[in-house]
Amino acid sequence: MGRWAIALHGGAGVDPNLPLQRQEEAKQLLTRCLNLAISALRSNHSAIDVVELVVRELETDPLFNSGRGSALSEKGTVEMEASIMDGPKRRYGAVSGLTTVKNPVSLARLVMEKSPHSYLAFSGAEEFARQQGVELMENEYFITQDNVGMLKLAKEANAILFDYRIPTTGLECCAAEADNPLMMNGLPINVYAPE
Amino acid sequence: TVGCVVVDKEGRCAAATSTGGLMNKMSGRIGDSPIIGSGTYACKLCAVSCTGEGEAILRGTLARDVAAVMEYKGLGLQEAVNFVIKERLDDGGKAGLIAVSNKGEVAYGFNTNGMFRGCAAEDGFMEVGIWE
Repeated sequence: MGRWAIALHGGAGVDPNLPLQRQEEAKQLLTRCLNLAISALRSNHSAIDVVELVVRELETDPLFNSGRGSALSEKGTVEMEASIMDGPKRRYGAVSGLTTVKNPVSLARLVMEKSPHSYLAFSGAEEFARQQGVELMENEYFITQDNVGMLKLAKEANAILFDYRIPTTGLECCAAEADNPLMMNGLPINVYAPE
Repeated sequence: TVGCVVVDKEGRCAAATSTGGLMNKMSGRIGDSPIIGSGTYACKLCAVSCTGEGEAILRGTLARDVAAVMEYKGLGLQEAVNFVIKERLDDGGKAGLIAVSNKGEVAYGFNTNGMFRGCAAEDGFMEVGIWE
C-alpha cells in the first residue's frame, strides 16, 4: 500500500492588497476542501473520485473562478470549462463553453466514462449534459455581483485579464495605484485579484 | 481557476481542473484547463493541475512537461515543478501549478505573487497558503 496525498488550488495571481477577511475566507474554503478529501481518502475512495469531489465543492462555492463565481465573457455571460484525467488508465474527459451545467467537472467525467470521446464543447457539450441528466442552472446562477463589477472595470480598462480579476474596490483603486511601477497587461499589478 | 490532484493508497494519480476563464474574454475562447497536457495531466507517475495565464500555459504544455521531465530527465516531483515554472513559461508568462507523485509526495510552484493552495499527506502534513 502506498501513501495518499492531495494538493488543491483556487487560482494563481493574488492582489497583494487582498483584504484579510477575503484571505481568511479563501483559507477556510481550502481547509474545508482538504478535510473533505482527507476523509474520502481515509475511506478508501479512489483518486479520481476525490478530485471530482473536491472540484465540485470549489465550483459550488462562489469564492474562486469556476462554476458559480466564474469570470464573465465580454458579453457578460459565463462560459465554463473543465477537465479530469485518470492517470493509470490514461483516460481523459474535458468540456468547454458550458453555460448551464452546475458542476462542469462532473460532466467532464461523464465525457470520459460515458461517451466515446475525450472532449465536448459548447452546444454539443450542453446537449450531452441534458442527455446525461446532470444538474442544470440558469446562467444567472453563475454570475456574482462582484464579477459584474469586475467586468465593468475590465471593459473600462479595455483589457482582457489573464485569469486575474480586478477587485470591486472600484476605479479609485486603479487611480490610487497609478504610481505603482509594477504593471501587468497594462494595469498596475495590485488591481488584479485572484484568477 | 480551481484544481485538485490526488494520489490514493493504491498509488493511482488523478487530476481535475475547472475554470470560468478570463474576465472580459472573447466568447468562444478556450484556455488551458480543458486541454490535455496543458492545464491538466495525470499518468502513472504524477498528476498536475495548472492555473494562471491560459495562453502561456498552453504554449508551455506545463502539466505534461512536469511528467515528462520526471520521466525523461529523472527529476523528483518538486524539482520537476520548479524546472517547468522556471524554464517552460515564456518571458513574462505567469502561472502556478500543483502536483502529486505516485509515491505520495506533494509539490507546488508559481511565479505569480501568490496562489491559493492547500496540500495534505498521509503522514499528517497539512498546509494552506496564499503567498510564497
